[in-house]
Amino acid sequence: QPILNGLLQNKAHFLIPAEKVANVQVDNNLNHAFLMLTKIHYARIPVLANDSKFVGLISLAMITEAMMGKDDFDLNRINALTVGDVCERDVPTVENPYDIELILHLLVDNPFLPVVSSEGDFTGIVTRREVMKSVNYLVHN
Amino acid sequence: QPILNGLLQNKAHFLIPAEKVANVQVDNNLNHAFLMLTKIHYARIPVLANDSKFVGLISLAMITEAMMGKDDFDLNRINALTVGDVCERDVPTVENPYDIELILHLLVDNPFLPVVSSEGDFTGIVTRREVMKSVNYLVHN
Ligand SMILES: Nc1ncnc2c1ncn2[C@@H]1O[C@@H]2COP(=O)(O)O[C@H]3[C@@H](O)[C@H](n4cnc5c(N)ncnc54)O[C@@H]3COP(=O)(O)O[C@H]2[C@H]1O
Ligand SMILES: Nc1ncnc2c1ncn2[C@@H]1O[C@@H]2COP(=O)(O)O[C@H]3[C@@H](O)[C@H](n4cnc5c(N)ncnc54)O[C@@H]3COP(=O)(O)O[C@H]2[C@H]1O
Repeated sequence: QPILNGLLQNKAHFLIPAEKVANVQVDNNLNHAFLMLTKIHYARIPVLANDSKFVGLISLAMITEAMMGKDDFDLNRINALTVGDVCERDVPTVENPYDIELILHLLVDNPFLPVVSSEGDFTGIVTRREVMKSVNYLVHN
Repeated sequence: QPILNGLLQNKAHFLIPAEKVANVQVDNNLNHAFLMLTKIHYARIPVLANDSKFVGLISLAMITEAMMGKDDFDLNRINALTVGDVCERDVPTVENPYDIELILHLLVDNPFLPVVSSEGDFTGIVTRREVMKSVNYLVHN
């Protein structure tokens, strides 16, 4: 299994640590998340509670959907909402140390995976980019 | 090179044909793209001219950025704009038949690649998901 062995050697490089991952808090006003996601251009970012517990993911589309009426958009519709009101909570996560075969399987349908400790603490993310980098390296060497 | 051979066998399955790819036209009003991207939840979609020529990519963040003033958002700021005013035009594309090693290299930094003929016609996209699916299959078999 040359691919698996190659990826296993790179495994330690896959985790992007929590301090490098843009995130918002579950009780933040939705306007704050709207501004942040507009500025940083990441499609989806993690939502945390009390600074470190993983809650879910949020994207711009989840926010603009909350602005939609029957045939118009209204920015005021999100003034009274929080990140927790619109974020997606049912997302797959993995624990550290993670199993490479599980990561490869889950990354087929998810652009990245939140890495969460058994107590629910957010420790970072594993992204498709890091795996693609490894595959690209293995093919060229 | 077992990985490359494995991926080469799957190569024909990587292309998602143009008729299955959500897109907007370069001269569409920006409000139309705003509504579409809110409903379909894809992070970025292709922008075409005259139905079939590839122009670039557009995301919700590019639209909400055009709504931003110094310290507020105003939906009216995009009423007079078109998709062509905000879309990103400098994106890597590949031609059919594409080279797998080039695809793997470009997919490290791009979630998908538009496939464009030598006359500039949009023929579809190659996504990381399809490559991840192949890698996942090769590891498990
Ligand atoms: N500022 C930037 N600098 C360099 N490359 C950039 C970039 N923004 C996007 N990309 C490239 O585009 C890919 C898709 O980004 P997207 O924002 O849709 O989707 C991202 C985003 O939703 C999330 N993500 C990645 N890094 C993040 C971070 N530091 N903080 C929060 N979320 C992150 O994970 C998804 C997959 O990331 P991945 O790296 O595999 O894949 C990224 C990366 O290859
Ligand atoms: N409606 C849906 N059904 C099933 N899975 C879904 C989905 N929407 C998103 N996903 C999953 O999430 C990944 C990231 O989607 P995203 O919209 O950020 O980023 C997407 C999107 O910007 C674009 N894309 C993919 N398929 C598209 C299509 N049919 N039309 C337009 N754009 C498409 O290519 C990027 C990479 O796509 P990829 O398939 O590798 O990866 C997709 C796919 O694994």
